[in-house]
Amino acid sequence: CKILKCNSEFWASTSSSGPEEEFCTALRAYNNCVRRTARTCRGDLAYHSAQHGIEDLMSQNNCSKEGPTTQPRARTPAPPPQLQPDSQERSDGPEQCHYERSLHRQSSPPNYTHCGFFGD
Amino acid sequence: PHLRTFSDDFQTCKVEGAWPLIHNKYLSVQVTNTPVVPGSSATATSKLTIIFKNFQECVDQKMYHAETDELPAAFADGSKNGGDRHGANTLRIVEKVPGQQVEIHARYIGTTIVVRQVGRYLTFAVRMPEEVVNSVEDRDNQDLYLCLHGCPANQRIDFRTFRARAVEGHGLSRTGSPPHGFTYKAAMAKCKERLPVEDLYFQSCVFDLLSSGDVNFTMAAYYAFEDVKMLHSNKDKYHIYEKDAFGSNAAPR
Repeated sequence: CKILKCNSEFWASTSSSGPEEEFCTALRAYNNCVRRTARTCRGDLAYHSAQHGIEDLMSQNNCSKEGPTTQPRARTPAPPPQLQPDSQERSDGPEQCHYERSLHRQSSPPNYTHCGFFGD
Repeated sequence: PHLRTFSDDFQTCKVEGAWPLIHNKYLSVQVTNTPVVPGSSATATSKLTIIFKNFQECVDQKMYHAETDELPAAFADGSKNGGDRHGANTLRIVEKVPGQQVEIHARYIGTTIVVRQVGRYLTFAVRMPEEVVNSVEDRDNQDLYLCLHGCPANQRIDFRTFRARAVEGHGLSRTGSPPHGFTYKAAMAKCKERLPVEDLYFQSCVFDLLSSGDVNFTMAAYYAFEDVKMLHSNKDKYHIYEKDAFGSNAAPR
């Protein structure tokens, strides 16, 4: 159950005070994160608290459930050396989600290997 | 089954039951192999499970599972991509031939996987950056991952012994006919139709026809080589040949 990761990402993304819309955006991202943990966190007290907490915060701040979401960056786990994230995002996903694109500035191109398993 | 490892070793293995092919920080692949003919040590793959692990802002954890006669064009949860994160489309499933060929593109780790059903069995092929291959979580427990280190010695089948027996006719039944319908010569001729170069793909085709009598294995070897052409990064290494007694590659005939 990775509910604590959702909590810490939410708090990291809201640590600096900003306009209310930004808070709603972060809250929606938090809600998405919590929903993704539903299967593994069933019965976990922190998970159920987060669920109720999000609902309360959404109504207190008049946030709609639909709308843009942010993906907090501050505390995402460090990627391996050649998968360094880039702050620039493209329409089909952040730079760090494109292995080859994220290597453009590396000195040598990656080596690819192959494995096959077939027959009897 | 026949295994071509990440380091281009070619082996024929027993590996009956569930065996892991790949396991690293980003994904795990496991196969289940069942005997092709009762009493024979030759097995083929009837189940395949791939788990793509949760990765940063890109993809949720996704599982792909295929079995004989069930080659879905979707992950186990019914989705075709990496979920609802920003980079979800950097993991996606593409159905190339319904029920026969599926490609999984995991761009966030520079990886492409091809899964096929040929006859009654599954085949697997992958292209993966070295960096991802070597991103192992526990170096002490990497021995069993077949794509990385090959099959354990006690699971390997000696091609040459098997072939020598076939040539001498040791495999013949009491009636004088081969047990599963192919003589060595007939198997050679059949495999030559699809695999004109007598490399290890050709040899594995001959082995499969002799051990199973199932002509579909000709196509398994053929498509395995097609996958090599699509996925291998070095054209000079597409074909690999049997090593001689001194460990060097035999010259192509």
